[in-house]
Amino acid sequence: MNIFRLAGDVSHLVAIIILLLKIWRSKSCAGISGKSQVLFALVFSTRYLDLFTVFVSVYNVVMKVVFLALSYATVYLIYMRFRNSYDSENDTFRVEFLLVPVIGLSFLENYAFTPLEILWTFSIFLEAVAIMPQLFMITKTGEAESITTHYLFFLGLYRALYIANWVWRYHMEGFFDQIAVVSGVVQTIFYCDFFYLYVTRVLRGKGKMSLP
Amino acid sequence: EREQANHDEL
Repeated sequence: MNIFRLAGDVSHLVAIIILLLKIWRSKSCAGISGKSQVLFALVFSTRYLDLFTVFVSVYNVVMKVVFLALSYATVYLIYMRFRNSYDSENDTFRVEFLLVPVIGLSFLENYAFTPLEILWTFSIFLEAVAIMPQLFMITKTGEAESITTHYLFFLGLYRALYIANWVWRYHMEGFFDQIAVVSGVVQTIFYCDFFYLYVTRVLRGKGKMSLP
Repeated sequence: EREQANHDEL
C-alpha cells in the first residue's frame, strides 16, 4: 500500500458518498445517470467476487464491502426510492454499446481463462467506460449541478491517483498490471475534458456547470 | 499467461 493508492481509494469513497448523500438529502436523482450507477454496481460485483476466495487484508475486505453496499444503495435510491425523479428521457446512453465490446475484450485479453479472471478483466474494462452514460447525460442536458460535478471530480481524482500509484509500484516493487494500467489510463483520459470544464466553470463559482 | 493473478488493488 502507498499513499497514492490510499488517497485514491479515499477519493473514490468520497465520490460515492457525495453522490449518495446528494440523492438522499435532496430526495431526488435529477441529473444523475442511473445507468452509470448500475454499471458501477456491476463493476464491483464482478470484481469483488474474490472476497470469497482470497484474503488480501482487512482494509481490502472492508473497502470492498463498503463499495458494494454504497453502490447498491445508490442504485436502490435511483430506481426504487426516488424513481419518480429519475430523468429517464435524458439517461438514454445505449449501454449495450459498452457491454458488448467489454465482454468480448475480456474474453480475448485476460491473465487466465478462468471465470474469476475473466470477470475481473470484465470489471476493469467496464469501469473504464461506466461513466459514459453520466457524461453523455450532462452533454445532453447541457448542464450539471455543482454537487454532481464534485462527484465527477473525486472520481477523476481517484483515477489520477491510481496512475500515480502504478508509477510508484513500478519503481518501488517492479509491479506492473498491464490490463489495469491500460484500462485505467483510458478511463482517466475520459475525465480530462470534464476536468477542464470543472476548473474553468465550477471552481470559478458559477455554481452550475453549463456546457458551451 | 502473464503474471498478476492475485489482485490486491480495489
